[in-house]
Amino acid sequence: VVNVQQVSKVYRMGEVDLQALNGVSLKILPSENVSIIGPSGSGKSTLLHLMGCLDRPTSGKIYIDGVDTSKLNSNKLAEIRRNKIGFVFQFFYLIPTLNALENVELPMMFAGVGERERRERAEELLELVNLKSRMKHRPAELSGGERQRVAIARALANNPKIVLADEPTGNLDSASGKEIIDLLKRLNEEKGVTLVIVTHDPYIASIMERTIYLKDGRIVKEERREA
Amino acid sequence: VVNVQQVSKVYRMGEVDLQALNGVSLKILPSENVSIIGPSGSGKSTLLHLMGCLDRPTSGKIYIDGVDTSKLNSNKLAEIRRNKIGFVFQFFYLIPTLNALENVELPMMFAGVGERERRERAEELLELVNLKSRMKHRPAELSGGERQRVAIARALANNPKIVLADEPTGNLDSASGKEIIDLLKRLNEEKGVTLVIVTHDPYIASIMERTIYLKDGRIVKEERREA
Ligand SMILES: Nc1ncnc2c1ncn2[C@@H]1O[C@H](COP(=O)(O)OP(=O)(O)OP(=O)(O)O)[C@@H](O)[C@H]1O
Ligand SMILES: Nc1ncnc2c1ncn2[C@@H]1O[C@H](COP(=O)(O)OP(=O)(O)OP(=O)(O)O)[C@@H](O)[C@H]1O
Ligand SMILES: [Mg+2]
Ligand SMILES: [Mg+2]
Repeated sequence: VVNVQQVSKVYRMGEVDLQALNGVSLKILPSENVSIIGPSGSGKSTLLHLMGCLDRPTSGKIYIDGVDTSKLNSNKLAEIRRNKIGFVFQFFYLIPTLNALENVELPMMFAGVGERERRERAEELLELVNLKSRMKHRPAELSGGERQRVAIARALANNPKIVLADEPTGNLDSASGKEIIDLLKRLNEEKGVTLVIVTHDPYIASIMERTIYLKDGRIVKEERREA
Repeated sequence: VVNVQQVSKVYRMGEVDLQALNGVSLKILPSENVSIIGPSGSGKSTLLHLMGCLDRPTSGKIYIDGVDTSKLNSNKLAEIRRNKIGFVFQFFYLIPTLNALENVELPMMFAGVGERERRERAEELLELVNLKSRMKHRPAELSGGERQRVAIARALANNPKIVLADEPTGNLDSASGKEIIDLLKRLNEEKGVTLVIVTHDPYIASIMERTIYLKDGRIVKEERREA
């Protein structure tokens, strides 16, 4: 479902160029579950943003469902993101002026879902992440882990085919974190949602069927776990 | 150095009141190192913000070095924060328009430190957290864990007597996280800096001499480790 071919990403900063990714190739097949693990600054978020069509590679190609994303204009890319990809950002990026419920409804509004259905599904998703009692809170009125759970519920709003999650449990205690990972794994096992999770948590890597190790912008190792 | 007496914090939200802390009492002695652990939403950040004089309790008292903070005006509180307390926020709150070096220099500017000394100390601190090669980057040009390390260097800028750190390693891989915690522990052991760390990481709790367990806004347990 995501095919990354020889992708590099260079951030141009005035006189200096910083190579965040250097010749990365990987293929994620439908319904796979994969973790990407590596030191701080190794390029995990950069790779996930490119796979989620949120940024363009400096060189190399990214195919989503066989479509070459370099040929698509920004409207087409936005359409793919909206309909196929659920993205959990490392820093959540919730809209500060909307409450939890409205933040989860937002992707459905863009997808043209009716008001009643949107509202019911948003409540259902907030219930799923144990946040129904906080659904009228705005982000500033939520704890760190609570904001993270809103961000996860929002990523699931449009029933995505693939969920790309950047450190989805960094702000959660181990019980809440395990609940979230179990929820994502259930979606993968029961509904075939493809799952790519960037994490620092070895527990998460240990329960994924495939772990990709990133270091200094390159893939240095890959492991497959027998299910 | 911090004495919390029967502190409660209620967030008033329109028609609903939310009690985040309910009758919390604790004493932190000079040069102690303490971890505060508990589920997401249990009131850890709220407690840390009150101890750091960033917010006022709804009821109860907080004494810093024996001074009753409820009697101080906001200028006096700011002075205590500037001179005595180093705060690492859960979401860093770096100034987006300043680069890493300038963010670390900022507290020293407020404290009236000269330009040359400020710059040298800021470079030293960024070297200490392994970020010297990124010191001209602005926050948007840094990875999650790199931003966190800038926030830690900034908290140490004015040689604080007490460091209050809210999940200082949540965005770091285990090697970088361990380096940061070892750095903070060294400051505690060699310079007597009092340390209060909110964390979800059981490893950090296991190396602190005292662990306070918070649940639903109350202290439910406390453990002391034999050094
Ligand atoms: N916009 C940018 N401009 C310049 N450099 C950047 C930019 N974004 C990231 N970088 C640099 O690229 C490198 C990779 O960043 P990235 O965010 O992908 O790392 P990461 O593996 O997600 O790290 P972490 O685990 O700390 O979140 C980092 O060293 C960072 O300094
Ligand atoms: N400004 C606010 N207005 C209303 N409610 C708030 C506000 N800030 C926090 N809360 C609520 O108070 C409770 C405690 O929040 P707090 O941020 O202290 O928790 P925490 O233990 O730090 O959680 P986490 O581990 O997720 O960061 C949460 O349930 C949250 O919804
Ligand atoms: Mg990252
Ligand atoms: Mg918190």
